[in-house]
Amino acid sequence: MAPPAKKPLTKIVSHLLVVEPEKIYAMPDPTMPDGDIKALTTLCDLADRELVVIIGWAKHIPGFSTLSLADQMSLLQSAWMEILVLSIVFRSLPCEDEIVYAEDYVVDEEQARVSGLLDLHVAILPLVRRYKKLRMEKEEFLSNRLMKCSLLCPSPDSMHIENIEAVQRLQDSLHEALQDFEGQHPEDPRRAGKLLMTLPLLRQTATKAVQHFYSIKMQGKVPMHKLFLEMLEAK
Amino acid sequence: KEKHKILHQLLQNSTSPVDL
Repeated sequence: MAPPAKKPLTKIVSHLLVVEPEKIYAMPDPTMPDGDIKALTTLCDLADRELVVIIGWAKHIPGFSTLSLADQMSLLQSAWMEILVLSIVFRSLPCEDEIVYAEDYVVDEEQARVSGLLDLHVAILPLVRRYKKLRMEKEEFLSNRLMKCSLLCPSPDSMHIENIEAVQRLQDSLHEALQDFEGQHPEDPRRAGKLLMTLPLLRQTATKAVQHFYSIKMQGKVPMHKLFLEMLEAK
Repeated sequence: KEKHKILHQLLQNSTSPVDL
């Protein structure tokens, strides 16, 4: 008997393959003295620019732009740090105990220690190890995109949403896409489930990162751009 | 919305939303 034909990827997945944003770079200010203020300034600036990219990317997810503006805002305010952390984690997969904040900003434990990033480093590393165990590298291209979509659409009853049904429909279509993705891996039929099981650790890591940056904001020593501040305050 | 002005603006300055 012929093996069953692979189910074609949903429109969502095939569309996401096209709209993945271009890489952005950290570009640390060469005139600043090395140290924690420089490192955190670099990261806050990077996060601000990545946020702009994430917002633009979210608008390309089929169905997202048809939600009310208030619901789009609620979903992004809820998921932005998880999406940022997930992007960092996927970039770090090929490395050994290094965190790739950007292609030009790769930090190992010693560098993290001297630049005040050790808390973040220690928080993110277990997530990198977890995805490495899942041998995520091979599927990085698709799974990263689908995961980011799933993050954008958590359970609508857990937050303030105007039109729960519309968000639910978006969530359903994303779950269908995840199932399609699973269909691409007949050797590992529980792959989508394993991916979803990583979400609690991702949430926990993102919460730590938000707390970290919020306390930095309260200290007032590191300049932060308005969008990043806005999103931190929304948390 | 006033409090989240930039997010609001970025979402409103829509490049044509994708309709699949």
